[in-house]
Amino acid sequence: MVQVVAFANQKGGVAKTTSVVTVAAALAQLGRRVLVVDLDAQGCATFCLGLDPEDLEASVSDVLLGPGQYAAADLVRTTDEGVDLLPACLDLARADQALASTPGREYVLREALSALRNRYDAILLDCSPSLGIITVNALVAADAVIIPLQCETLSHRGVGQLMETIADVRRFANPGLAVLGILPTLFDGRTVHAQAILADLPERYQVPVLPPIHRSIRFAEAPATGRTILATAGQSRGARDYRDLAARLDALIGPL
Amino acid sequence: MVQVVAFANQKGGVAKTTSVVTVAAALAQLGRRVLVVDLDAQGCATFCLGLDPEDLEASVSDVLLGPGQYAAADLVRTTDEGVDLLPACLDLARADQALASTPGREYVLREALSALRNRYDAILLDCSPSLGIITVNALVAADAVIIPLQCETLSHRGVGQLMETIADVRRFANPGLAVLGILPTLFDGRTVHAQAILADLPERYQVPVLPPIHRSIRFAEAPATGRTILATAGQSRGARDYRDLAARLDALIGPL
Ligand SMILES: Nc1ncnc2c1ncn2[C@@H]1O[C@H](COP(=O)(O)OP(=O)(O)OP(=O)(O)O)[C@@H](O)[C@H]1O
Ligand SMILES: Nc1ncnc2c1ncn2[C@@H]1O[C@H](COP(=O)(O)OP(=O)(O)OP(=O)(O)O)[C@@H](O)[C@H]1O
Ligand SMILES: [Mg+2]
Ligand SMILES: [Mg+2]
Repeated sequence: MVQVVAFANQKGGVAKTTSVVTVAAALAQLGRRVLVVDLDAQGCATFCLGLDPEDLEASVSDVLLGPGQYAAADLVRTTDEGVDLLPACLDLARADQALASTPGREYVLREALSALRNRYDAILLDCSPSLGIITVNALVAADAVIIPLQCETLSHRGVGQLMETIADVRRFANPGLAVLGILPTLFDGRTVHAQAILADLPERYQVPVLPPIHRSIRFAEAPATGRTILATAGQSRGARDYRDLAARLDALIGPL
Repeated sequence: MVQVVAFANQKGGVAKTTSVVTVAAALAQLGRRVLVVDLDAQGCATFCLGLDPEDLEASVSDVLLGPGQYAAADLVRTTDEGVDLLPACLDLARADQALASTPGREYVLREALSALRNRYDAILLDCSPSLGIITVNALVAADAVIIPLQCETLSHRGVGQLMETIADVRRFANPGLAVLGILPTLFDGRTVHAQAILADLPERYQVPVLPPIHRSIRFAEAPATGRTILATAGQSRGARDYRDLAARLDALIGPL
């Protein structure tokens, strides 16, 4: 049964954050109890869900770096999208250094989330564009990983390395980690280039390829409102695409 | 006189790499001797200029982490775009950890580039989407920084922090570091959202705002060819926009 899902790709700007918050909101609309964990020091997921990272007194960083002082449950916030949020702020930037000398540093997130698993049907992890210790923590903590990928040549750069990292994590720390698939994002079906990249994905990476999320100008405005596209343009194609993805996840999560 | 220019923004996918390689190629067309330094472990700039990061025997990482064994000059490669390249590969990923205990770790790039300054008119630094030690090295080594920014709400997330980092670098390590400006990239002039973000930039960040680079479907295909858009779609609007930017830089570089 899938419960904790990491959205990872160290390439920048491939809609990891947008996918996490929108799928989370869609799962909440299906009646699921959902937690989003923001693992990016820039706090984009936090911002998308209506909180200001600069106003936070404590964040996911305190949970990961200061065991004992805060339990994750103490720091969880509610949001207007009906999902809960373990928010991030700039403190997470020093996590790489701070964790470097901690024994078992790849497991701190898994530890922290174990106490939350019985409160949520789904826990979605938003990774930063890096394969550092925090992202490794996400892969170690997750039951499954989704790889958002923009259908452009440069997006292939990091996927091979990500796959190797996933293989390492499976071998050493998390044998159950499943690759749910590649999620083609920002998909512009009108260009030959994007179509060609999409067609080539199954053979290239030997993992499932999820139905693409189409590009839509309605996404850009949503973050400023603290809501997702489901609220700001709920009938748009982008909203429908993410609801379809959420329905797929919903089927994997187990009974309500 | 401006010679070393860093392109930095820890937000992912805002066309840092595309800006570096295209401006470099345009400067070369103006007769300048140009070096691109790839500072991203994913090697996107390296790939864009026709090299495979996985084929490299040595890279910028060896220069930064293994002083004495390689001089930067030994590792510079020529490319079909007429620019030289100090390439990157996955070795750079361990640089953060490896440099952590090195005294003067913020200066290793500046050191390495000092021997190259007399060989090039312009040295452009492509930063990864992070504000870690490698990006700080870029800011310490640079005469000037350009901040590529996509005109969408989420792009603002990291700019404030980047500005603070620049202020710190000026105060402690590189008083001469100039902010050449914000470079609006991937600009879609047809959307109200992008127009609004663009209009608000000067007041919001109190730095110059360069003319925007327009979105064009011709950019996505260029990396697969090992050439920039100047070669693959040289008359397109995107190519013209980057040539205009290169002309601006050319004027700051000093006599040919
Ligand atoms: N389907 C879409 N159509 C149009 N714009 C989109 C779509 N999905 C996301 N965006 C926009 O693209 C930009 C990049 O998305 P996002 O920040 O979610 O990517 P990311 O992978 O999380 O980036 P980073 O690597 O910096 O964490 C954002 O401005 C977002 O609003
Ligand atoms: N003006 C443009 N119009 C359309 N596509 C563009 C434009 N500029 C860049 N792109 C494409 O957008 C994607 C992201 O660009 P790029 O990789 O240069 O961003 P980046 O900031 O370097 O990303 P990262 O944060 O991962 O290093 C690439 O596929 C690139 O080809
Ligand atoms: Mg993100
Ligand atoms: Mg890049």
